[in-house]
Amino acid sequence: MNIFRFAGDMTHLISILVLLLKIYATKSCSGISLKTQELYALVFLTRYLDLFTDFISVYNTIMKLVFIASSLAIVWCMRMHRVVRRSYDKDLDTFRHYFLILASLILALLVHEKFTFQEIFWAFSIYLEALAILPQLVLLQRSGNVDNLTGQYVFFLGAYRAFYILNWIYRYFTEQRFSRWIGERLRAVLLVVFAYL
Amino acid sequence: AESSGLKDEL
Repeated sequence: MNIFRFAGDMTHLISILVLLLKIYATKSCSGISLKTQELYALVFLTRYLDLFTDFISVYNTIMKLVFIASSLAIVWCMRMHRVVRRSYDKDLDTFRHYFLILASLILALLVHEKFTFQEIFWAFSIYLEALAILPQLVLLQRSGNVDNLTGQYVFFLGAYRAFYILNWIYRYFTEQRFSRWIGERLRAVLLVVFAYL
Repeated sequence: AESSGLKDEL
């Protein structure tokens, strides 16, 4: 594991902790998109289907469990918690997130490593994660002034993506197997995108 | 495992 990957994981973890802190401390989820949170829960549930079949490391396993549990807890709070759910900006959070799920599913069916249940859902989770932030960004724009913790949540989420991209660039130049794999995926995705256009 | 790439990430 390189330093970019670790920094990415940590900023990802911090973003989730900031979000939990905001909901817990203010008993409010205003400014947070339930659509985005549900998409992230779906991302983790579909990506970590390998939790019981492939072991990578204790670190990976614990982080996977933390991501699944925390994303489900956030969705639970926003939907079920007696106080928290009242502060949800339902009328502003109207992004049609089903289209994002549909687009990710179609892309996963077209571009994947193997045509197996696990691989299709793994590819689906990768595409969906790239799109899942959209409802949150739309809500952010609509709600105008945003509280500090919500702003910091989105900032750390962005930092996580930035560090992961640096990690991929680093791995591209240092791991031959990785760069070949990325090259194949990238070509396949571009082919599909151009075919669509 | 034959498949490489991003599977060892989160």
